[in-house]
Amino acid sequence: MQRSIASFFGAP
Amino acid sequence: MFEARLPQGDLLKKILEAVKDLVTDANFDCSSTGISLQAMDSSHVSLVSLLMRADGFDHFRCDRNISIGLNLLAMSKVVRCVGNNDAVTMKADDNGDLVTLMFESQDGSKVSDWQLRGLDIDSERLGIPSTDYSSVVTMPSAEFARICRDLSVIGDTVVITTTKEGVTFASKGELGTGKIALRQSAAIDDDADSPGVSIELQEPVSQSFALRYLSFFTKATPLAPTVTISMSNGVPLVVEYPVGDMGHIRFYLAPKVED
Repeated sequence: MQRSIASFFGAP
Repeated sequence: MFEARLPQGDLLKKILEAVKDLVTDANFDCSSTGISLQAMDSSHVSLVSLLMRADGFDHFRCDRNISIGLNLLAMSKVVRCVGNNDAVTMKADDNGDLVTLMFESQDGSKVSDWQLRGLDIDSERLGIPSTDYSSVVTMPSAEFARICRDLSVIGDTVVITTTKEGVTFASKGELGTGKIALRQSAAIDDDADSPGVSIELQEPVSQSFALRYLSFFTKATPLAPTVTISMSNGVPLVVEYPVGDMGHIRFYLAPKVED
């Protein structure tokens, strides 16, 4: 399974 | 207005070759400090982050911050026409609607002008925290590219494991398994073109990643003789190539986890 990269890096 | 002249135009060519297969459209965010770009691939699994500092250009003027949206495939086709010793000048009007790329040969005997239509790209910019990674591997970029290519023969996932002894890359698939181990080694005669393998290890790490994306990242290999791979358990890895001495291109990839 592959999580999206955005789920690790939030909004700035 | 925005105007920037890069004496080593081949850097821009190499950057475009490195990202064009991963990202379709992206914003070049220009400010007085330089140019940055952040973009995800279409499946939102990986992220590219480019930085080119203003002081790396021999002329850099940016009156106000602008985002220049461009189709990277179109731009790469234009930039492919840059001669290896050409200088490249990028220009844009204040709203970034029209972008001019000018290539000048070193002796000034040939000048070519290209214009690309700017795109209005609505992209969210992610906040990437600065992190101390558990393991940081520095190795020859060509070796990393070769390992990704070789292991792709066996499987679609690579397990990267760091220990005090070295780093291993392992893959398995229906055909069998493959494992490549690198020990720490010194550079050959301090030759920048023959860098060694070094590992800064706070903690050992073992994580799985999709080889397809790592292989995309290795399209940046011509940018630099070395690549740095930074990892911590449970967070995305970072594959970083320097861009001359003016910045870097970083690729982030989320780890694969068991279903």
